[in-house]
Amino acid sequence: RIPKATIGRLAVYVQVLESLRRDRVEVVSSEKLAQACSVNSSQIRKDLAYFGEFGVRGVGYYIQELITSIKRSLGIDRVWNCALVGVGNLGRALMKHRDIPRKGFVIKAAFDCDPDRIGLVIKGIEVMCLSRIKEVVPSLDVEVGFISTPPERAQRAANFLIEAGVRGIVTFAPARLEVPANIPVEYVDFSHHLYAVAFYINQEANK
Amino acid sequence: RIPKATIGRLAVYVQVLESLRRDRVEVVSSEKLAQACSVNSSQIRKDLAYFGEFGVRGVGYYIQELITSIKRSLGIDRVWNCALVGVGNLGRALMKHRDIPRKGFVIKAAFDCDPDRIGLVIKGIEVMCLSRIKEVVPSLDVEVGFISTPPERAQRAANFLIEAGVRGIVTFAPARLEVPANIPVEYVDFSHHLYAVAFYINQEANK
Ligand SMILES: NC(=O)c1ccc[n+]([C@@H]2O[C@H](COP(=O)([O-])OP(=O)(O)OC[C@H]3O[C@@H](n4cnc5c(N)ncnc54)[C@H](O)[C@@H]3O)[C@@H](O)[C@H]2O)c1
Ligand SMILES: NC(=O)c1ccc[n+]([C@@H]2O[C@H](COP(=O)([O-])OP(=O)(O)OC[C@H]3O[C@@H](n4cnc5c(N)ncnc54)[C@H](O)[C@@H]3O)[C@@H](O)[C@H]2O)c1
Repeated sequence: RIPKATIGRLAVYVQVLESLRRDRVEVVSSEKLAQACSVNSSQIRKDLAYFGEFGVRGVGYYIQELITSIKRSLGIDRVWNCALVGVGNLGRALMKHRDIPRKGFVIKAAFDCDPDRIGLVIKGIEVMCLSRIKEVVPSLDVEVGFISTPPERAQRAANFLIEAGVRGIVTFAPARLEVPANIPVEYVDFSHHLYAVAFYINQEANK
Repeated sequence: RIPKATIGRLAVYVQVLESLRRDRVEVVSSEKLAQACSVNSSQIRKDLAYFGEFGVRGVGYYIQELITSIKRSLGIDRVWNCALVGVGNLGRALMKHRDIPRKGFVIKAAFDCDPDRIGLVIKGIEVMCLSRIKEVVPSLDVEVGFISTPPERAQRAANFLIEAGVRGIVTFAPARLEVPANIPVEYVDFSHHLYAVAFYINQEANK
């Protein structure tokens, strides 16, 4: 069994490698990759060793090859159908965010409980009433739910998604969810970026 | 000097500790904190050692005390005034997101270049034309810029922010920015959460 901490880091390695690839970088040294991922280079070597031999001594890592290998090892080299609940400001931004389908996650359905939003069509998807989620999610082979409701409504959204049959949830609402043990939940929270930028501003000032 | 990798992790420790505090947890073991932060517990001890002695043997860490100490060490125990550029779907969601002011970052001004958006008032802030940023940012002591424009417009937004005098940038647009070496940039990207949820769904299926 691979430790949970390793999985968290591997997901970040793939994200960082993909952004290097977007910048047309083909090879990266283990030091540079380590710095970009906020880990030590010995940690990267240890994590990758679960899956095989990757780096080339004196050269570093071939980015495309490493992305493919990690994705295959994580089992994420395929398309995942998603359903989004809460088509407000953030929900609409997520439905238009090109980076999501680029990573293999396709929003196939969107739900809301506000009559003013139901019937809207965004990026070809018609917003439906939450009460229809139980019939729609299985029919579209949806496996992942996104929650972009206000925090006090997130638990109810999670209950609907789980009852409809999703197998995992990514939530953007700042609220803890009570879910069965076999349903993984990922909480999206960018506050560590705020802390880091503040620290580096101070550091520049003290130079 | 503290390594960049340590700063990245400390910012995540604060974020995780604050979410435990929100769940009214007062003490956390070093194993539990390590798992929640996707690091090993020896890594946490090493990182904190730069700032002093924190954990209590056999008990763990007192959450409130640890948050205060790390924030003071990082120099983020004060309010940061921010300016947001790009008041579209995501921009509006950020201006309403209660988690940002809760962490000490206050959006004081918002800018856009679309005449339909200029003049809107969101959470008491009037959206202004980007051309006014040079006079507004210094007058409000703004130090941090948020970018929530489409990716192909992010560089232009960054140039305006830097010329206006911001000292650091947090960008949500998936595009690399060219900025002077003394301006820190944090890129907000949640794709590692997508990869992690997919992996755990597969893991549940293989049990
Ligand atoms: N993590 C991040 O990156 C991030 C960034 C910005 C905002 N947020 C969070 O995202 C959430 C949404 O913010 P917003 O500005 O889009 O809010 P919003 O009010 O514009 O949108 C919320 C939508 O959810 C709908 N809704 C409410 N309860 C529902 C339910 N039970 N089922 C289905 N739909 C429901 C509403 O009708 C509305 O359309 C908030 O929790 C906010 O704190 C997160
Ligand atoms: N990282 C994340 O969490 C996340 C999530 C969703 C979307 N996004 C990204 O956020 C960005 C915004 O998405 P959206 O759905 O809100 O888009 P949108 O089109 O609704 O909003 C963009 C806004 O930026 C304004 N704008 C464009 N160029 C500008 C400039 N040079 N100066 C000032 N304003 C300018 C537009 O007038 C518009 O109001 C996109 O890049 C998207 O990919 C990021």
